[in-house]
Amino acid sequence: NLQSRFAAIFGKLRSGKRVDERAVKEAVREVRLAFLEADVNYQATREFCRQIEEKALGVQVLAGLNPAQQVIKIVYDTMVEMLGGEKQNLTLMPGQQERIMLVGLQGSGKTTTAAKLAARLRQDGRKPILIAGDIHRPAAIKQLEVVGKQVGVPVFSMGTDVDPATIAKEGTKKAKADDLDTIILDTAGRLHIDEQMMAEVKRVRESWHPTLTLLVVDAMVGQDAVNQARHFHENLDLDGTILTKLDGDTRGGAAISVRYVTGKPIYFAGTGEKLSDFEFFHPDRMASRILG
Amino acid sequence: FQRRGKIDDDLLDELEETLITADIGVETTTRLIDHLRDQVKFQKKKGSTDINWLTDTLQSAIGEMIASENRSLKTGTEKPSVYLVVGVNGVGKTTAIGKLAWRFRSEGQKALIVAADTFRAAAIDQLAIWADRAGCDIVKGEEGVDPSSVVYNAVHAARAGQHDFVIIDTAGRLHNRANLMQELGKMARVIGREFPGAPHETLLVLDASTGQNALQQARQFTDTCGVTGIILTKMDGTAKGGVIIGIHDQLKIPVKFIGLGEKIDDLEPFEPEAFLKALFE
Ligand SMILES: Nc1nc2c(ncn2[C@@H]2O[C@H](COP(=O)(O)OP(=O)(O)OP(=O)(O)O)[C@@H](O)[C@H]2O)c(=O)[nH]1
Ligand SMILES: Nc1nc2c(ncn2[C@@H]2O[C@H](COP(=O)(O)OP(=O)(O)OP(=O)(O)O)[C@@H](O)[C@H]2O)c(=O)[nH]1
Ligand SMILES: [Mg+2]
Ligand SMILES: [Mg+2]
Repeated sequence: NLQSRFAAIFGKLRSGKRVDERAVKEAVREVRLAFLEADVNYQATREFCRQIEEKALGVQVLAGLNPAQQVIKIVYDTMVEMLGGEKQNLTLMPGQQERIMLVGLQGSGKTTTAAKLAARLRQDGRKPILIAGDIHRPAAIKQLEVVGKQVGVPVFSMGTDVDPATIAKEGTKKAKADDLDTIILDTAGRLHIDEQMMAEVKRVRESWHPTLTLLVVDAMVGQDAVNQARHFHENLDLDGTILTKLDGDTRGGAAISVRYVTGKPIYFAGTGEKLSDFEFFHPDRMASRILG
Repeated sequence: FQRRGKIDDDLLDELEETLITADIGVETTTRLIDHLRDQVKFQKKKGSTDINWLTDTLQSAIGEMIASENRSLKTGTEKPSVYLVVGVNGVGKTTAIGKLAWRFRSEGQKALIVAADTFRAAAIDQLAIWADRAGCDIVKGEEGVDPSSVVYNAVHAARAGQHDFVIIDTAGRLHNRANLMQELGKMARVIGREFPGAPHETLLVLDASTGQNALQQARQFTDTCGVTGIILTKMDGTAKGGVIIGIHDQLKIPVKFIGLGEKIDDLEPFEPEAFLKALFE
C-alpha cells in the first residue's frame, strides 16, 4: 500500500535535511498510480499530484518525524480538502417547505435513496412525502410505493401517462393539503447526453423550482464520473451529491471527480440495500478509503 | 490526438490519457503503451507522421487481448438451455433478460424467464412487465422466499413446457457480501443438480461506466459460480467500458452482448471492431 511504498522511498533520510527532490518525484509517481487505480479522474489526478509535489518539496524532515509519514499526511490532507473538508449537514429551513429533486444515471440508486432520505429527514423532525416522478421504468412507481411503505412515508403518484412536471406540481398540492413540509421527488434514470431526457428534467426544475437538486452517483463509477457530474451540473445547477453502494469494495475515486466538478458537498453515503443503510458522508473516511 | 503531427513522447502521453480515461486501467494501459513504444523503436517510427500506423498497431494489440472463439451463447444438447444472469446492484440484469427473451422470440425460439429476485422491491413486477413485452412465459415465486426454490421450480417447469431457453434473473448483490455470494453459489448448484450441464451460461452483467472495481466483480462472481460471458450495458452513454479488456486478458471471460439503451431491441452481439473504434472516438 501507499504507506509502505513511501517508507521505502523516504526511508533513508536523516532529520534536519530537506526531503530530496528525486524522492518526492518518486513518491508522487506512486500517488498518481494509487489514484488512477482508485478511479480518480485523470485530469484531477494530474492537478492533485502537482499540488502534492509542491507541498512535499517544501517539507523539511522534522526531528522525530519520519519523512514518509509527513508526505503521507500531505497527500491525505490534500485529499480530505478536495473532498470537502468536513462532513456537511444538509441545512433545511425549519418550518419551510423543501422540495428535493433526486437525479442521476440509470441504476445509481435514486428510488432507494429517496426512501432512505425521507426516513432520515423524518427522524430529524420533518414531515416527508415521496413523489413518483419516474414514468419510464417498468414498475418504478410500485417500487417507490413499496419502499415508501417500508419507511412509513406516503407516496404520491399519477401513473405513467402524466408528465413529471405535472406530477411534481400536483404532489406539492397534496403535500400542502396534508401539511407535509418535505417533498422528495424521485425521477427516472437518464443519460447526461440524452437530450430529450435532460430536457424533461430541466422542465421539471423550471416549473417546480426544487429547493435542492441532488445528484445520486454510484460509488463504483470510473472515469465517466466527471462527464456525468459536469453535464448534470451544467444543466441543473446541482446543490449536492449522494454517493451510493459504498458498502462495496470499490475505492471510490468518483467521489473526488464529483466534488471537483460541481464544487458542491457530498451530503450522504448509501451503505447498503436496507433503508436504514444511510449515513453522513465523511471526507476523512473517504480519503483513507481512496488511498487504500 | 489526430491533430498532432508526429509520433513522439507527447503523442504517447496523449494516448495513455485516452486509454486511462476509457477505464482500461493503469496496468493494462502501461503494457499497451510499452508495447507501442517498443514497436516505434523497432519499426523506426519515431518522428514519423504516420499516425494511422500508430493507432492501427494499438487497436490490433487491444484486439488480440479481447479475441475470443466464444462469442455466441452456448446451448445444451437437450432443451432447454439454461442461462443464469448475475451481477451487482442496478447494472441492468432484469432489463437485459427482457431483451434476450425478445431476441429469442424473434428467432422463433420459446423462452421462459424466471423471477428469482425475491428480495428487491417490485423486482418481480418489473420482470413480469418485460415478459409481457417480450411475449414470453414467466415463473414467479412469492416475495421473500428462498430464490433457490424458485429456480428449482423453474427448471422443472421448463422441462415440461418444452421451452428452448430458460433465463434466470437474480437479485443484485455486491461481490464482497459473503452471505449473498453463498446464496448465489447455492442457486448455481441447485440448477446443476436438477439439470446436469446447466447452467449452460452464467452471464455477468456489467455497467459500462464501472471503473476498476469491475475486475474484482468479475473475479468474485467467477469464483462463486463460474462466469462464462459478460453483458456490457449502458454503452449508449459516454463510458467506453475499457474494463472488459483487462477482464478478458486476465480472466479469459468474453463479452457476448452489449446493451445500447432501455428499449427491448437495445441489445446487440458484441462486435470487437466496433468496440475498438469507439474507444478512440
Ligand atoms: N448495496 C447497495 N445497494 C444499493 C444501494 N443503494 C441502492 N442500491 C441497490 O441498487 C439497485 C438500484 O437501485 P434503484 O433505487 O432502483 O436505482 P435507481 O437510480 O432508482 O434506478 P433507475 O430508476 O432505474 O435509474 C437496487 O438493487 C438497490 O437495492 C446501496 O447503498 N448499497
Ligand atoms: N441507457 C441504458 N439504460 C439501461 C441499459 N440497461 C439497463 N438500463 C437501465 O438501468 C436501470 C437498471 O436496470 P435493471 O434492469 O433494473 O438493473 P438490475 O441489474 O436488474 O438491478 P437490480 O435488480 O436492482 O440489481 C433501468 O433504469 C434500466 O432501464 C442500457 O443498456 N442503457
Ligand atoms: Mg428509480
Ligand atoms: Mg433486477
